[in-house]
Amino acid sequence: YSTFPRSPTWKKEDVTYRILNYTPDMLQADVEEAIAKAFQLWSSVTPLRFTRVYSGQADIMISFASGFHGDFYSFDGPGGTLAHAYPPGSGIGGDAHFDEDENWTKFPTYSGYNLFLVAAHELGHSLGLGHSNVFGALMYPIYMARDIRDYQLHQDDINGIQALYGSPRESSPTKAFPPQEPTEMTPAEAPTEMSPQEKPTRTTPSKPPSRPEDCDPRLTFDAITTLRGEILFFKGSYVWRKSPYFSEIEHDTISSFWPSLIAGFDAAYEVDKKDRVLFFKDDQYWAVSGYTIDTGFPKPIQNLGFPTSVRKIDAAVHDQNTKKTYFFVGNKYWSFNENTQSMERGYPRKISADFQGIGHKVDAAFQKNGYFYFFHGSNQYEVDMKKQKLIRIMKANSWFNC
Amino acid sequence: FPVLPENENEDTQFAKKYLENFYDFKEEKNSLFKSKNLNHMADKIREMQSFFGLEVTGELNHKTLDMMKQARCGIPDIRS
Repeated sequence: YSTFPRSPTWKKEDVTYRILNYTPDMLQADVEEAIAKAFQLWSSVTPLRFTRVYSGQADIMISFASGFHGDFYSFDGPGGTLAHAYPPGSGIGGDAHFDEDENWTKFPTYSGYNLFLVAAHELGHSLGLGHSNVFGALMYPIYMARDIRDYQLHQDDINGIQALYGSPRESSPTKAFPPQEPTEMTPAEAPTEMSPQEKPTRTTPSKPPSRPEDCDPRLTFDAITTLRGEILFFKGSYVWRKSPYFSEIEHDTISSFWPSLIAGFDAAYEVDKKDRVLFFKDDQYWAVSGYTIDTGFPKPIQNLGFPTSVRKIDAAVHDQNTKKTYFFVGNKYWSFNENTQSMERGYPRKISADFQGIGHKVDAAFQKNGYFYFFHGSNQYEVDMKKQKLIRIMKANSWFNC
Repeated sequence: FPVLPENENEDTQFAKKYLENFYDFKEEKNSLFKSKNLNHMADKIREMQSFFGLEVTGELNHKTLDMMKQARCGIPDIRS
């Protein structure tokens, strides 16, 4: 991450913003929601609180404009520059401008630019952050369409903004107005600079979902896969990375690797020879190679040969020796031939029939050093597939040096 | 030397504008030595390539131009 020269910041925790005008591309309510959500991203990781005002001078004035609009940075028509914002300061300081010649959208599409994503980036500038050269970070200067459902800030963005403002207070009081529909305020509660006739204020809450402790004995996982020699453990939007080169477990978020992928995978597996990992969520799957998500995804899991009755899978693991991938659904499993790219005949079969000691649903699975590891709840089962023998049962987080 | 092509085509003009906007490139309009300007621009291209993790060549190659043409924020990446 980077900051502006001399690292300007707001010298207060209560920062006001005002939306001066709107784009005809979106409903006004959608513009307001996109901007409120963008502010919420930053308030959730800092002590800052953002209050919207409807008249007068706010710290952060937000507007849509085309071409030359009165500052040094004229906009350039469709594409190119989408928006810009100024670092904290008086006057134009903190203000965010959006190029009205762009097509602004409520949801990420390939024909427009998502206002929430661009606003979140520009508000990073309004709070004092510069551009980051970390690919996948929100403050990366290039626009990147990504999944905005449950969107989380990249760790680099969090490091940057907390370097400027610190972490959220434990008991940060949210004002008397949780973010539901605005309700009338009693004048005694209204901020002094607002006359009672104006609309009541909306303040952003601060509550990021926290990552479970590494050594919590109850820790379970959504999915686990190997990836270029590492082991990635997924739960919600969080990733635990175990590398053969570092003893420490590294903590990341899914969006820091694959910004446009949904959090909360059901299953994942690596086909090492193809340097490819497949992720599964509900009835869709994605293929990635490193950072890059292969084109044409997501695809329906039926493409792999599942019957339509299968709506999601529990776990998947690729056998590097047989080049078969095993998919686990309930108490049954399928075998997929990666060479022929087709499901094998005679499946599904009962898991207990072929996997020694595994007689229950499988949450996650991976193969390492010739052994298979099947996870169920907070336990994992180490199985020698060649000898068809259950070797031992361990805690699911035994890989975390607990 | 990573030398830019003599005839300033459209891409070069675009790149120059990009580097002026986002990498603090200032062309010395009345410099007698054209090669000095070219070298200065190549330096800035290198800076931009390094920022985006591209191969640092100083040349306005295809990948560099592609990156320059992507939609982006109007705030400079590098400030003097």
